[in-house]
Amino acid sequence: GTRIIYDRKFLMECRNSP
Amino acid sequence: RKLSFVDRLEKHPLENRWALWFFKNDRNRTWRDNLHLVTEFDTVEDFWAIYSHIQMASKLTSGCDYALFKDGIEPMWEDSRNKHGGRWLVSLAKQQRQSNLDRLWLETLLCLIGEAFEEYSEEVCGAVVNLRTKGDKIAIWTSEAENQPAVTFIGRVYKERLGLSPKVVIGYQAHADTATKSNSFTKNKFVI
Repeated sequence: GTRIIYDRKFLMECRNSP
Repeated sequence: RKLSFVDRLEKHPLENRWALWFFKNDRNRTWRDNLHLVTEFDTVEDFWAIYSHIQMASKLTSGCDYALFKDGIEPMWEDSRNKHGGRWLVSLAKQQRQSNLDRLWLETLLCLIGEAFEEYSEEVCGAVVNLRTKGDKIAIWTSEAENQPAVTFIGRVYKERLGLSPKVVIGYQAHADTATKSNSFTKNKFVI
């Protein structure tokens, strides 16, 4: 199957999202 | 990938479920009794909720550890997934606790939950940060020390993600060698 990969930028954006 | 409107409404599942562990050194108790499972999570949003509610690593007292491991793997050499493995070890100078430790530990966590090592992410068991007066340590643990392609790929990506200077050398040590060493020196199986 496919692996769920998140890059640093996406993870950091999720941190700041309300 | 950019955060769309829909992205903001839903939680983002991680490839793995992760467990956060905390170790507090109390000489009156056994090593195992000092190790506590804090919580588990499997979404990006739950990771950040937990991360923002716990002490930063640099604020822990010396002797404490945080560990983040895949669900079902205990943060100890004896676990069947760790037994034949080893760790990429980043040793920090004392003054780096204030200047660098939190950034390097967060980067390590993001590598794990984001599956930064692509197909070799399968080999990753977890990561540990040790707070020690003589110098703090951060390490990524993998499950098979003999798996050279996986170990070296993980080491290269990890060093790059930490933003370490090419002059800094990080070493990979097999747990079996660390466990049986007779002094504080463990030989490196690989270096990057």
